[in-house]
Amino acid sequence: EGTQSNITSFFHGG
Amino acid sequence: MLEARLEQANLLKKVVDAIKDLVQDCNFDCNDSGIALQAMDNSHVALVSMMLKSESFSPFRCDRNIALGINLTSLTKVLRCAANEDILTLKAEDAPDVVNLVFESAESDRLSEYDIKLMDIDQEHLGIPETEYAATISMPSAEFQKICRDLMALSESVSIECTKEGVKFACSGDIGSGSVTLRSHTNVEKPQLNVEIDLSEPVALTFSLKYLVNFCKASGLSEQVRLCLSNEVPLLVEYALSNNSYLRFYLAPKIGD
Repeated sequence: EGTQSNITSFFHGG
Repeated sequence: MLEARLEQANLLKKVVDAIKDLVQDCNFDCNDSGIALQAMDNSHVALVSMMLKSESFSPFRCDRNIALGINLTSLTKVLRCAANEDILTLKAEDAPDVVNLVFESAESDRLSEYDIKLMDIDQEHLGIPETEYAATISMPSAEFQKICRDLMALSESVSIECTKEGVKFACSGDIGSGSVTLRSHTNVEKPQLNVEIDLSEPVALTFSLKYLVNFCKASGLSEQVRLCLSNEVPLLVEYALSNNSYLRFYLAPKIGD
């Protein structure tokens, strides 16, 4: 079913 | 200082109800454009982004930027003291220790007043890039909620596949598999039942149903929900509110096999 990715790897701190 | 008056307490009650199981302590960032909130869930899988524009309040006054750090469980307790149709006014000083909530009944002379102690919340603010999504689906929010709940009975994950044929929500689990396919559909008499699919290229992504079911707690805020997808980026689930206000959820995809 795939590995759950992390939202912070798409949206960066700013 | 902040002073923001909502015609109906119901709006804030529903917004907080929709997000309180996903995020606990949040900064409500107030400035002259309105009240915004951005928060990640503890696992850093989902992101909530709320914007209540100043136009959603009448009147709205906010002289300088104020961050109100609020525990949503505490806010829920206080909002339960308001009737749905009460007029709600939020007030805070420029460097506040508390936020003040006033509930007024439009039909009687009752006036209730509560203060909630504020918290110092050090929250990471994420930059959400402007994205041209490959597929945008508008559909009845109740339909999306039913699909997510139904499929969660079979599996932890759902694949959302959008092609020119339509959008297919599919899952498979220990007891078997299931899918629901929707095509574009226009109901002239009941536009809230429309399904609109805007596709620039086919998309297929897999998401955790637990989070989607959680997002669907916002279904009472809007008759329609918008799903925006592009391959290998988070899904955007948007509930539009009046005056360009919104409640958005972003969900990171499941990747690989």
